[in-house]
Amino acid sequence: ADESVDHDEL
Amino acid sequence: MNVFRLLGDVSHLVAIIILFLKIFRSKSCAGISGKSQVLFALVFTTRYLDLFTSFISIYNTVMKVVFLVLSYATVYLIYLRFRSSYDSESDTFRVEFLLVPVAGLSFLENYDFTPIEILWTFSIYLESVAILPQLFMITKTGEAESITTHYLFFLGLYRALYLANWVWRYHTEGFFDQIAVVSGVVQTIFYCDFFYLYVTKVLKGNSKLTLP
Repeated sequence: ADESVDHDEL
Repeated sequence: MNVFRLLGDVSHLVAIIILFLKIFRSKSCAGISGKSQVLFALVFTTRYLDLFTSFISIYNTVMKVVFLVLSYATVYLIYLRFRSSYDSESDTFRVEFLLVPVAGLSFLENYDFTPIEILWTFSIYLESVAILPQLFMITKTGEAESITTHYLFFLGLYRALYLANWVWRYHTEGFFDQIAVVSGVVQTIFYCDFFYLYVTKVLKGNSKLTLP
């Protein structure tokens, strides 16, 4: 994967 | 950040603090499922690995650290400090029946087949079922102290508020996290029966929740 998934929630 | 998300996080924090203080002050973890608390510590550990890989905000980092510290502190109180009060005979839910399917599903259905992403997915799925040992314990003993029910209420309310947050985010920013939303719905459904009992019994002034 070239881009990690962004998880902005807790 | 919207009001539902903020209230959800506050509710989550309140739940965890209520449980920690209940055990700490009474020096007893009677009626509390140590298994559920270990699962929640595992949930936070596998979800917040991104503390080391990406910075989102001071708020995000502080909350993650607080959740991690409090969850491990609670496990410590139950299994070490106040171990003699731990009701292991009533805490008999077989957690492997949760862990194995959840682990399997997180390999099959995720956003990215990388270790950190699979662990994040695992944490989302596991969180949705992590309370089951606690609910099972209450069903088995047929009662719960009111302070325990306040803990469960805020813990359930947190994910319900996140559902409102996801509806809000979908309409305002087009954000849609399918894994989190589906798991969040499942998680909230598990609390519905409890919410009903909480409102009809505990809030009407009963000192403890007794099952019919």
